[in-house]
Parts: sequence; C-alpha cells; structure tokens
Amino acid sequence: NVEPRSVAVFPWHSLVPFLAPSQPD
Amino acid sequence: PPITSSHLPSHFMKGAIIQLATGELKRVEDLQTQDFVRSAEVSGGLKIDSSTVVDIQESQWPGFVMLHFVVGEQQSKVSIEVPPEHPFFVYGQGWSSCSPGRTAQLFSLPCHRLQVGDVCISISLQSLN
Repeated sequence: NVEPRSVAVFPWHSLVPFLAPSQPD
Repeated sequence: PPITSSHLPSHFMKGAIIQLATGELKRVEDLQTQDFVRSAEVSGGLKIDSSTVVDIQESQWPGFVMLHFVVGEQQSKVSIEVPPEHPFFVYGQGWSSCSPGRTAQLFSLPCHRLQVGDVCISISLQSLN
C-alpha cells in the first residue's frame, strides 16, 4: 500500500514573469 | 537584483503540479499556450501580455543574462536579469530558455532555445479604465 503524500501545487501565474513597464509620471 | 536560481527549482521542475485559474491541475511540462490565456481570462485583475525578446546580453552579474523585451500593445521596453536556465513560455512553442541544456540538467524540463524575436507570455495588472 502506498501512503498518500501531500504534493505542492503552484499557481499558474508563478510560472510567467510579471513584466509591467514603469508608469510615466 | 536579478532573480536567483534559488527561487526557481520547485515550480519549474518537471512533474511540478500547476493549478490553472479554472481549478484544473496540470504538470508544468504539459502546459500549453491556451492554458495561460484561459487562466488570465478567468482571473480577476491579471492580463496576459505578449512580450517579444528584442535582445539577449550578458549581465553585469556573473552567471546571469539580461533579457530585453517589448511588452504589450504599448510596446513598452522592459529588461530583466535571470539565470540562463530560467524558462519562459513562448507562444505556440512552449518552454524556452537561454540555456536549454542547463534547464534540462537542473529541472529536467525540456526546453527550446530562447531567441531574439520569440514572443513570450507575461502577465501584468489589468488596467481599471
């Protein structure tokens, strides 16, 4: 018998860069 | 400071379980362009941008590369420094990095070589107007 183990789950948005241009004043 | 490798391993490791915004679970290596697009659609406040690689240079930080993108409809210039094994998701192609061999070695994640002209998926905050 294999004991169930907890598995980490990562949100989709952690895989893509957040590329936000700096806002002009 | 650049993104360091210590931030990378777990979620880019082959077999890592990723939860889409729809609730669906997929392995990182099985993700497709449409998974990101659909996730952004159902996410409140986030939008997908197309970020085109316009230049790849050595960074002033040893062991890093400087990537230059033009982002979104505004064609804004954004530069980031990452280790060469950092994977980016390219539209219609999938995971790509500046050093596919190193990505395979560290994460077992099959990658294409990231090149100038590739269009990567990135996210930004959705404009409120």
